[in-house]
Amino acid sequence: MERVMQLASERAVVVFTLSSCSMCHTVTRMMADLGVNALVHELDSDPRGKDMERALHKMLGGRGSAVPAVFIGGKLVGGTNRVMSLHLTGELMPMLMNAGAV
Amino acid sequence: MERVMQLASERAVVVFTLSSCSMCHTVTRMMADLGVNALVHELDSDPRGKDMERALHKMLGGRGSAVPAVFIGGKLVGGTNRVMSLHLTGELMPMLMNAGAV
Ligand SMILES: N[C@@H](CCC(=O)N[C@@H](CS)C(=O)NCC(=O)O)C(=O)O
Ligand SMILES: N[C@@H](CCC(=O)N[C@@H](CS)C(=O)NCC(=O)O)C(=O)O
Ligand code: FES
Repeated sequence: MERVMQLASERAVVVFTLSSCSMCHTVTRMMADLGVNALVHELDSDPRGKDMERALHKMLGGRGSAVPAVFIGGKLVGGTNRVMSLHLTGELMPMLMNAGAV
Repeated sequence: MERVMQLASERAVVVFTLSSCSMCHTVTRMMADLGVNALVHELDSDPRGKDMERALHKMLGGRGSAVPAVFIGGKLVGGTNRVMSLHLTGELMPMLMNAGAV
């Protein structure tokens, strides 16, 4: 948990992913397209990845949902659905600008 | 491989998935919405799941892409991208009807 929060505050936008997950690729791709230099942390290449996945699972409060987990300005924003709807409503850009990500 | 082909011909529409994969849920959800009674085979609950995943990986010819794998009428159609574009071009429904899935 601490490691998740520590990494989450290392950059304006941090995305936790699994290298095998195509929905994670979609989200990181979208961030790059928006001009964001996000820190993408692949949990399957982290020795503590399993613990971090469990921590994210609790934070996201969902059944079977730990990745992708997007943090902006050190705060958890959510998974794909949340980030996509914020993008569609136009709320994502201001958040990214406020965090100095774009 | 044989097991994959054997299961693939057990019903008009067969989808191989991983229970943790949300893109797989999207595809199986879409099939249900189209009125298809697809056979959904979760590889992580199959003792031979790992081998089957490897076989599907080869068949799909992609890097890091084994699921979801959709078979219609016993033939491999493809993954999410392929199935979605067939749906958008209107080619999916005729395929499903021909296979007696709808
Ligand atoms: N509703 C979530 C879905 C997240 C989700 O189901 N993620 C899957 C991968 S696609 C996951 O974390 N699987 C690992 C697990 O269930 O333990 C979102 O919008 O991102
Ligand atoms: N382009 C493929 C992507 C398929 C894909 O990347 N599937 C991932 C899960 S979302 C997978 O098989 N991961 C397991 C692995 O890479 O071994 C599609 O359209 O379905
Ligand atoms: S594992 Fe398939 S979309 Fe995440």
